[in-house]
Amino acid sequence: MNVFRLAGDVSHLVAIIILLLKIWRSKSCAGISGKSQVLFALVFTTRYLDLFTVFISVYNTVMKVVFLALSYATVYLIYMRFRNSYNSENDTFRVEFLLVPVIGLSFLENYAFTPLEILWTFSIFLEAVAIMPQLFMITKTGEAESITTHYLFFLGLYRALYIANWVWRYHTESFYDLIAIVSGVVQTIFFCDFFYLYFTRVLRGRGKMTLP
Amino acid sequence: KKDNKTKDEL
Repeated sequence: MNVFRLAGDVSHLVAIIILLLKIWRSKSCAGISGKSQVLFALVFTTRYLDLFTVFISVYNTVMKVVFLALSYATVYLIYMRFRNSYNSENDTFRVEFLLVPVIGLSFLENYAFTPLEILWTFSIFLEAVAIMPQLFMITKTGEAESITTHYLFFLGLYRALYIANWVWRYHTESFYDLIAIVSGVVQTIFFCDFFYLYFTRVLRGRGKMTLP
Repeated sequence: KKDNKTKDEL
């Protein structure tokens, strides 16, 4: 554990809580991609299967359970409780275009050809692209509410901080995990365009982010 | 052979 890793985890948690509270308080999930949230729930589910096989630390177990619970709560709010406000007509990203290559790649490129390892690899690859339906939705509608953009900012910040964590671990422990690093860099790159818009429009202008 | 050291990450 180092400061980048801890800050990354906190940032990830903040992102998820911002989204959940936004939906809960406004009683609306307008502008939120349910597809991205289902993909994130799938990411946590397939990655944290090791909850049943190994014990790493209390911190690790608690965070995993919290992430799982919050991601399922978010999906529940979008598709059940506040489904009337869900903009399914704008959430039209074809997730099979993500799932098929990600499943294929996790079978081809993994650390061991065992179910748990393949599912772990699948979760790492899927996380890298899971935000695409949400970004696609914003591009399609041309705008995003400021709270949605704060959510995306913390979600992008989380992976960027993890990269700093991996650089730190490489130098201090001579340790690196190529699958995690390559996927993490790809994931962060997807946020770069958004980060630019966030700093130039949302933080200066306050209010909605509109695309040109 | 790779060990499982990133698996302690979330």
